[in-house]
Amino acid sequence: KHRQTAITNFFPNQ
Amino acid sequence: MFEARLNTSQVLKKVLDAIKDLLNEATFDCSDSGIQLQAMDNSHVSLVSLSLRSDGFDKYRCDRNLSMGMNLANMAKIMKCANNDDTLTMKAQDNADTVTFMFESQNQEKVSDYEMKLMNLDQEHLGIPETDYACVVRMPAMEFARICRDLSQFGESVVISCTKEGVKFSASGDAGSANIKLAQTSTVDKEDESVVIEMQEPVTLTFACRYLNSFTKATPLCNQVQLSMSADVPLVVEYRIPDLGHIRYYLAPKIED
Repeated sequence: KHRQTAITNFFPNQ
Repeated sequence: MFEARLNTSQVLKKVLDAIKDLLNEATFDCSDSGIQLQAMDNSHVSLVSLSLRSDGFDKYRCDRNLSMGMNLANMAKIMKCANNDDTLTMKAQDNADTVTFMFESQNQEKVSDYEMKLMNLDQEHLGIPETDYACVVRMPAMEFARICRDLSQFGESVVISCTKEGVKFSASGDAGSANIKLAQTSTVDKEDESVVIEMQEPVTLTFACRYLNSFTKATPLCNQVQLSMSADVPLVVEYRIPDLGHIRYYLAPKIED
C-alpha cells in the first residue's frame, strides 16, 4: 500500500 | 591544472566504497574550494552529495574549475591497486580527457601511476532546499548499519518513528515483524556511542531498505551517523569524513496510496 516517490519530486532540477 | 594529494589512500577508498553501490558513474566537480559530487541513483529515488574540502587535502591545487566524469567501477579497479597507507595524488591538466592517480609507498620506493579516461556525463543538478528538520538523530554508525541489515530480512521497507523518548525502526513481512527501539543515551562520556535526539515534532516515515543498506557502505568513514527527518520529505543520512568533508544521502520516502 506504500508507493515509492522519486527524489526529483522534492528537489527541483537546476 | 588540478592536483590533490592525500597522505593515505585509505580515505578515498572508503569514499569510493560508500558511493559505488548506488552510482555507476559520477562527475567530480573540482574548484578552488574542493571537490563536490552530486548524483542520483539509476532509479532516481536517492541522491548522493559528497563534499571534500580543499583544506582537508595534504596538497591541493585547482587553477580552473574542472568537471571530471568518472566510471566508478574503473576508478575502483585503480583504487584497489593502492595500499591503504600509500600517498595518493590525483592529477589532471585543464580541459584534459584523462585523470591520473599516483600512489607512492611510505618509503617512496614504489611509485605507480594509473591513467583513466574521463567521461562526458549528462549532469542533472538538483537544488536541495535548506530545511529545518522535525527530528535529528545522531547514533553510532555501526548500530545503524546493523539495524538496517537486520530489518531488511523482514521486509522491503523500514518504518522510522522518532519521538522525544527515542527512535523506533520497524519492518514486517511474510516471516513476521521486527521492532528495534533505541532510547536517547543518558551518559555523555562516550560521545561515539551516544544516541542523541533533537525533536521539534514527532515523525513517522517509511523508506526502502535496500537504499538504506547502500548508504551504510559509508560506515567505515565515521563513528556516528546523523539522520534528519521531516514529514513527507526525503530523509538525510549524513556521515562526516573527519577533517575532510561529508557524504550525505537523500532518500525519497514511500508514501501511502
